[in-house]
Amino acid sequence: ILSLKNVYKTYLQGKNHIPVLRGITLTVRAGEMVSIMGSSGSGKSTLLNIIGLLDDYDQGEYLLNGTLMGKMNESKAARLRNRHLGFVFQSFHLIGFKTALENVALPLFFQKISRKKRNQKAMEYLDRLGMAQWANHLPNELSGGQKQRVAIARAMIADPSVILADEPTGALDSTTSLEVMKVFKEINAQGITLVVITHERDIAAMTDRIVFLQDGVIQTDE
Amino acid sequence: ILSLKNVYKTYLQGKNHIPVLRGITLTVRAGEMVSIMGSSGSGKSTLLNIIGLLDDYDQGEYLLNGTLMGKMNESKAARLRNRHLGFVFQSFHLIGFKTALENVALPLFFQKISRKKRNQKAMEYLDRLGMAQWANHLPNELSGGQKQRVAIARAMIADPSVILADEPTGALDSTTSLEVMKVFKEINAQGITLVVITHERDIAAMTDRIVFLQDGVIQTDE
Ligand SMILES: Nc1ncnc2c1ncn2[C@@H]1O[C@H](COP(=O)(O)OP(=O)(O)OP(=O)(O)O)[C@@H](O)[C@H]1O
Ligand SMILES: Nc1ncnc2c1ncn2[C@@H]1O[C@H](COP(=O)(O)OP(=O)(O)OP(=O)(O)O)[C@@H](O)[C@H]1O
Ligand SMILES: [Mg+2]
Ligand SMILES: [Mg+2]
Repeated sequence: ILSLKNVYKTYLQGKNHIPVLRGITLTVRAGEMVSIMGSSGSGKSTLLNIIGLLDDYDQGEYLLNGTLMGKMNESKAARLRNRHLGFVFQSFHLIGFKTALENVALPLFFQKISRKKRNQKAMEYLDRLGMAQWANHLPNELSGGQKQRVAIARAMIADPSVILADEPTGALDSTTSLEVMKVFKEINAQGITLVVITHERDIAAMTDRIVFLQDGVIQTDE
Repeated sequence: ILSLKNVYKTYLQGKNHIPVLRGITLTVRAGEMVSIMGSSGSGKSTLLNIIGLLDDYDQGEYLLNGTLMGKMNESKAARLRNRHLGFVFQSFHLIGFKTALENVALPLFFQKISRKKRNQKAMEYLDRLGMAQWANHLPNELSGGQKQRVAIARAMIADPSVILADEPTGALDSTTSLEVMKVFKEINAQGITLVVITHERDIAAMTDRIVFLQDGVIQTDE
C-alpha cells in the first residue's frame, strides 16, 4: 500500500544543504503494522511526513495505493490525506480553542455526517482511549499523555486505510502505553495499515516488523 | 531544599472541581536526584509546576530553601525562578523565532554577563548535549529529540540550585537518553538538586530515589 524507492530529502537552511534522507527504499503491504526506530535526528519524522503527504521529497518515487505522489498543491494533498491517512504528530497539534471532543470529531467534518453522529463517534473513540471523562476539556487543561491520547483518537476516527503515528506512546506510562497498543492491534486486525515511529523496543516488539533508520538510509528490516 | 507538607491543588473547570493533588507531603534534600513516576493524568506535571513556582496551590505548605512559597505575584515568582530553578517543560516551550543558541543563552540575560560570554557558555552546553551542530537552527528546523535537548541545555546554563525536568528523555532514543542522564549525574555530582518526572523505569533507576504519585497522593517512596 506504501512504496518508496530511493527517496532523497535535503533541507535547505540558509546556504547549508542538510541531506536527511539519502535513498530510502521501503515497502509496506496493506494490513501490516510496521515500526520505525532510529536515533534522535535520524530522519524518522521527516520520512513519516513524506509518507503522510505533509512534505515533498527531492528524488526517487513514493507510491500510495499504487499512485505516484509527486509534488502536489496543498488542496490535492489535503484531499488525499483526508481520504486515506490518519496522522498522530510528535507534538500532537491539537486545536487549542476546541475541546477534546471537538478535536477528535474534526476529521469527520469532511465526511458529511450529521453533527450528532460525529460527536457520538468521537465520544466512542475518546472512551476507547480512556479519555471519555475529559471530553469537554481544552488541550491546555489536559496532561501530556491525555493530549497524546486525544491525538490518537483523532487519527483513527475517520477509519483511514493507513495510520501514521509519530511516537504515539512517548508521553505515556507503561500501563497506558499497553492500552494504546492494544487499540492499535484491534484496528490493525480490522485491516488498517499502521506505521509507528517509536524509540521504545517493547513497543516496536509488538509490531510485525521493525525498520531501522540510520545515516539517512534503512539499515535493517526485521 | 524542597519541602511540601500536605499540599492540595484543585482545578476549576467551569462548574467542576477537579481535585488533582490531595495532600502531598514530600521532602527533597539538597544534592538529591529524585524521580517522580505515576500514570498519565496522575498530577506529576501539576506537582512540578507548583514546585517550580509556575502555579500556586490551595492548601498546605511549600518551602523552597526554607522560605514559605505562598501566593505570590508573577514578578516575585519570576525573580525566584531565575535565581534558583531550571525547568525542562514536557513540551519544551522554546522560543520559535530564536535559534537554539539564543534559546539556551536566554537565562543568562538576567545575570549581567556579556553577550560574548553568554553565547560561549551556550555553545558549551549545547555541545554537552550533542547539539553544537544545530546551534543556528530554529526550533521548527529541529527534530523532537533535538528540541528536548536544547530545552535541557537551557535549564542547566544558569547553574540553578534545583533543576525540575518533566519527562526529559521522552523524545529520545535509548542511547541519547543515557547521554542525557550522564550529564544529569555530572551536574548532580556538582551539588545541583534534580527532580525528574519520568515514565521509564530504567531512567528512574538511575536516580537516588523514586516517588510514586497515584490518586493525588504519594503512594511509595523508594
Ligand atoms: N526545516 C528544517 N530545516 C533544516 N533541518 C531540519 C529541518 N527539519 C528537520 N531538520 C533536521 O533534519 C534531521 C532529521 O529530523 P527528524 O525530525 O526527521 O528526526 P527524527 O528522527 O524524527 O528525530 P527525533 O527522534 O528526535 O524526533 C534533524 O537533524 C533535524 O535537525
Ligand atoms: N487547567 C486545567 N484545568 C482542568 N484540569 C486540568 C488542568 N490542567 C490539568 N488538569 C487535569 O489535572 C490532571 C493532572 O494533570 P497533569 O498534567 O499534572 O498530569 P501528569 O501526571 O503530568 O500526566 P502525564 O503523564 O500525562 O503528563 C489531569 O487529569 C488533567 O486533565
Ligand atoms: Mg521525530
Ligand atoms: Mg505531565
